[in-house]
Amino acid sequence: TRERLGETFEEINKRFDLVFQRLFNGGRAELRLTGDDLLESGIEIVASPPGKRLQNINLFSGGEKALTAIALIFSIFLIKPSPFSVLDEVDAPLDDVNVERFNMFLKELAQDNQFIVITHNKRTMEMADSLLGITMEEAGVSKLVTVEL
Amino acid sequence: TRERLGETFEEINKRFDLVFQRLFNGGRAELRLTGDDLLESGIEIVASPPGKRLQNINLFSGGEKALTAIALIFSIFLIKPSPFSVLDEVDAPLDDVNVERFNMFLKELAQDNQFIVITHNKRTMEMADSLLGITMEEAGVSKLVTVEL
Amino acid sequence: MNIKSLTVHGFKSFPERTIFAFPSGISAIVGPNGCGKSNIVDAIRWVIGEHNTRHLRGTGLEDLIFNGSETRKPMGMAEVSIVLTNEDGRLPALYRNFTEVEVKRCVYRSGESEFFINKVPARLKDVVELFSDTGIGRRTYSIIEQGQVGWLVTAKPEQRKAMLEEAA
Amino acid sequence: MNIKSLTVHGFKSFPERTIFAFPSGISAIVGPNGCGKSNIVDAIRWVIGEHNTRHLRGTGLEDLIFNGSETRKPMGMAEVSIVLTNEDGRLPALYRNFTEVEVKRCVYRSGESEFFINKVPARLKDVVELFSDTGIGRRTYSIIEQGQVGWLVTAKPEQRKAMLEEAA
Ligand SMILES: Nc1ncnc2c1ncn2[C@@H]1O[C@H](COP(=O)(O)OP(=O)(O)OP(=O)(O)O)[C@@H](O)[C@H]1O
Ligand SMILES: Nc1ncnc2c1ncn2[C@@H]1O[C@H](COP(=O)(O)OP(=O)(O)OP(=O)(O)O)[C@@H](O)[C@H]1O
Ligand SMILES: [Mg+2]
Ligand SMILES: [Mg+2]
Repeated sequence: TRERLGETFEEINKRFDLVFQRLFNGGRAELRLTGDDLLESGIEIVASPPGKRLQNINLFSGGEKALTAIALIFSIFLIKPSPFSVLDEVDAPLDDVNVERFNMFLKELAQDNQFIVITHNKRTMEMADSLLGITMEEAGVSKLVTVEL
Repeated sequence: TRERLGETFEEINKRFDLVFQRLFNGGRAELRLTGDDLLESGIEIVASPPGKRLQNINLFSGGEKALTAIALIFSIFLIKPSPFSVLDEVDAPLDDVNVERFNMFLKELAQDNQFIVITHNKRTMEMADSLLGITMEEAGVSKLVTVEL
Repeated sequence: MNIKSLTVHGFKSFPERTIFAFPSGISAIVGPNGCGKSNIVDAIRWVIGEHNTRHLRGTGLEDLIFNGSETRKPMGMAEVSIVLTNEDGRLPALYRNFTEVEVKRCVYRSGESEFFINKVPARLKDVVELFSDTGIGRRTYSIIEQGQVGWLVTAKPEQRKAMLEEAA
Repeated sequence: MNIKSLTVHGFKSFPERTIFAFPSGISAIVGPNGCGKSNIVDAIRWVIGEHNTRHLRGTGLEDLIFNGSETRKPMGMAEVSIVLTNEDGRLPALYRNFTEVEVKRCVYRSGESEFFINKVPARLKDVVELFSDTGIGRRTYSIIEQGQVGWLVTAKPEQRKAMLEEAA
């Protein structure tokens, strides 16, 4: 399994840099092992948004952290697509420009994968193929309704 | 100090219910002590949005938790106004209706208190008395700019 | 393999039998705060085998069953069923001949819990096995809960390792 | 007592001397992800006496000082000053005769840190005392960090107690 893990690590790493650049419109990102032996070590994320110096990922802003995590999730998706995926308000910390980039990339991934997203963002609603509305007209009781944008 | 704590507890509790009802447009909320002796016990929050049964606050949704926490913060404010207050994207989990109620209440509190809010929500920006824009035209370098809505 | 539909009845804030159809592509679930959107995510996680109610924002089994509102009484049971299409044959060999597979899970206030796969009684172990190899089984990268998106970035390096192992 | 203005220079992502004026009422700070908004909150917390850099999203003092960009070199020092109006006389007796009070804090890459109150050198203890009775000193309810709004609701009952003690 050491070999397989090693291969998967390389595969994810290649895509992580690409997806990060697509979502941030530049910059770079990579995964690094904390030790020599793959089986024993953890995984560090080293990344920098465009024009910034490489730094500790804890200094990233709320939106930058979310977008970096999304880039990593999407790159794993590209290696091993999950039959379906559920994303609950992952766009909440993002500004309008980053929501747009996230939506564009999601639309591309959705050619081969099924996504269920929960969102309060109108831009994300407009991009979806189908909308399911939930209301509590009767307090405490959830009902499914059709939604027109 | 036992007496003072007791008085403060009662004062906050009275206002917490009022503020909660304003923000949720109904329902009720109260603080309860976990033990008999005020000095030894912790504080439980018992609340229910309008039309729902009283329940464990952990079952609340993301937005309901945020709004309940805001109600508690605002009720403490009413007892002991803080000279200034900074709120960093507290409106992020709220839907449009709740953002509106939050903004209305904030505007009232701002008669006597100074607030500095960080937000990505246009409705909250429109309600502010002054806007400070931050950009990174030069990558990695934050600058202050004037903003027109 | 996609989710074709999800049916919830008596689960959390859904006392009425509700059927969600999920076409392929992107389905967006929308609605005001507290209306029950994240409860749907919990229903999906529960029916595919999540056995720890704390991971479903509850403290015990009774938090999964509709516990009443100002106008309705609590219910005695919750059931969720999910229908998966299998045209890419990604499900384990046992289910190769089926174009669709339905997994159903019920729980009663008494604490009893039942599973069915294509209407045949099954055990938790059968359901977990059904999903384990598809990438859905473990929770790290295919189902992202509310407020957890930054987890992969703020986690410790060892915790990120589980993600790699899953994708391998 | 309000914040009249805040000046940052060399603190986190602000290499240039930047002055923020805060009128009374509501001031909204806006801008894209990563542009430096939350860094302003960190600057306020730092100048009023926060001594643990982990509470300022950093690991060490060097994370507080501008550490360069693709076009600029790192700086050797960070300084933040805050001007408070005192028309309601809420500041401790020592400052009763002042209509304004300025608190300034500097830190050097060498690790040395200096405080000034109205341009007179002071210690961390003096600054903490200055703010302790105003409700600003401790961090629970007057400064809410990004992503922490739900803290009061998800905290343990004993942790909420600190909030009561502060308000008393
Ligand atoms: N066992 C139960 N019985 C009845 N109602 C329940 C039960 N469990 C949870 N709820 C209700 O579900 C609501 C929360 O729903 P959920 O978390 O899905 O909201 P949401 O639509 O995701 O909202 P947000 O946009 O704020 O995240 C709570 O207000 C609670 O009243
Ligand atoms: N010591 C430092 N030197 C240079 N830049 C720094 C330093 N510390 C933090 N930064 C930069 O500040 C940025 C984060 O800023 P901040 O957290 O204020 O963003 P924000 O405007 O709040 O964004 P969001 O809307 O995503 O929350 C990081 O990208 C980082 O590059
Ligand atoms: Mg939710
Ligand atoms: Mg921020």
